[in-house]
Amino acid sequence: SAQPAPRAPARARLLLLVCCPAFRAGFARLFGGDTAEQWRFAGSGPEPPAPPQESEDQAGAWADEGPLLAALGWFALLCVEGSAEAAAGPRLSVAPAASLPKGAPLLACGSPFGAFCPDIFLNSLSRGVLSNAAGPLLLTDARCLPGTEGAGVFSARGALVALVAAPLCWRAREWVGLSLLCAADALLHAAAHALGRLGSPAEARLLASLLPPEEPPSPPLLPELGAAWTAAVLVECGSVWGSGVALAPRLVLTCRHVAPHEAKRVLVRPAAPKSSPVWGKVVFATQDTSPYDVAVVKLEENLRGIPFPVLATHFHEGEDVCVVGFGAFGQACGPSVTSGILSAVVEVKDAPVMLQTTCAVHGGSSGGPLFSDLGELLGIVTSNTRDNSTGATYPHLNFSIPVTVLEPALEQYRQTGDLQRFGELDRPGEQVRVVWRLQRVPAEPPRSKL
Amino acid sequence: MGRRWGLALAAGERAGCVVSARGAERPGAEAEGPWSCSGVLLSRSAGLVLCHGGIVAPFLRAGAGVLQPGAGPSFLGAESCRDDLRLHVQWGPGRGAGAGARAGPRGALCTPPC
Repeated sequence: SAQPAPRAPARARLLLLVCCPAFRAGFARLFGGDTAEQWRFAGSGPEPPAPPQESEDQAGAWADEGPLLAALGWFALLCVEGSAEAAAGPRLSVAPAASLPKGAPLLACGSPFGAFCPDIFLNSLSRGVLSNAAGPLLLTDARCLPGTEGAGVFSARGALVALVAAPLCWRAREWVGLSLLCAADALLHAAAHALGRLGSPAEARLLASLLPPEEPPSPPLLPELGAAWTAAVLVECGSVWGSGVALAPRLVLTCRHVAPHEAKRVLVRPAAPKSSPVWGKVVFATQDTSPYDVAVVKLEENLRGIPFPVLATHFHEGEDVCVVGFGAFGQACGPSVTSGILSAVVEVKDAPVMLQTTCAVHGGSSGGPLFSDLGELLGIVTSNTRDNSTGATYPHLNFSIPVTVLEPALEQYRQTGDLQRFGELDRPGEQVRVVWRLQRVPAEPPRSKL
Repeated sequence: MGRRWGLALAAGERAGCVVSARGAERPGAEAEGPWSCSGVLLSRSAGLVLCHGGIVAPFLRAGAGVLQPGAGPSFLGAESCRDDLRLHVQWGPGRGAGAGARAGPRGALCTPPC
């Protein structure tokens, strides 16, 4: 290669270790409270770390599984000895994390496996979106690998947004496919304050100079994603919860396994800010024998302030898509946004019957909307993938029901209140059943030449 | 990746670095570490680098327990780590196996044929 290799390693000294208190508070709120759904974090490999031997504070999330995990949320400020580089060059800019909406594109730039083979791995790039945020605790679906702890995550404009706190995480031993970040502005603010207390005013001033000016209060939820995205709702049905999508003021679509027909009442919590929860009842759910895992909820009151999505009529393999759902966190911090592409459109008799995407989809996302880049509703998510022989879950291979399958029944219901056409979802052809059982579509029998 | 990401690419390449920590060799004892992670070069002229704190946790005089939530302050000075801590920072430019690529053991990572 003609490209120059990395510089030789330079000696550095530690100035301080700092953690962001607001990050830790957000962490405790999101990950520390539910002992039933053990969150685990690791930087050592793709397998979930073994559970702790004894119960620990914070539901095991702070378990001592190596130095990187013991210090989750702690960052080190170093000073390279001698002059790092005389040339000034472009100045690093820092973007306030609160200014980024969910779904904003991000670029992570880190070194997988740390100091292992930097001439090959230094500054490896990974693209994703801001999936969720709880104060300075951010989540991204950019794929980050062990060794990228501490890596910078940048906005499309090139401003530093966050540093990677934990590249891999699991919930209930299921790989979530999101990386945990700490907002750079909050971290630098904490570091500058600490340096001032430690008697290093020059470095404190330098850090403070990197900080962006104070911004007004955070922007409204999900503005960049298009108004349609606020149609995602949390559906609670007894002890079960999942996601859904509002299609009309009193109409919500979700999955049968989230809101089965026997359910008397369900509570629908909109994602839109300042929207109140609304009770509803399941007016239709497909039979257990149907491959289409769908339920229709009729609400007792109108949902307000939600622009309802336009239904897609066509699907384009390879197009940019995103899933909005309450997977992983429930109502703890609003819906998560994960990005990817439409990886497959499976058709039977020239009609789409199944969509697959590369978005990260977790338990709790079922029923959530799958949107195109233009904000059209492509389908509703029903499942991700599990290998029963190994128990491994693959969040980046998931299945959705195309909205074109549901559209005729939805249209009739919206116009007349008649649910009759939904019954057709219980009577799909055998080829559709075969597809959803992940079996091969049988070839047409050979025609007789007689 | 393309024009849309040009600014982010440039910023990442310029700020990205890798940090390693190890204990100084002592007579009769193997050196601790190395531990390593990624980092961000905040200021090239001042040589300020921010990285994950975990790589220095094994060198804390009071043990990594001081990092647990509620265990102490939200920052620790340099004196909280042992004197034998040795830190190194490596940064770009560049990708690809250049002239500076060092021969030697590559640890446990390999490239199995798919």
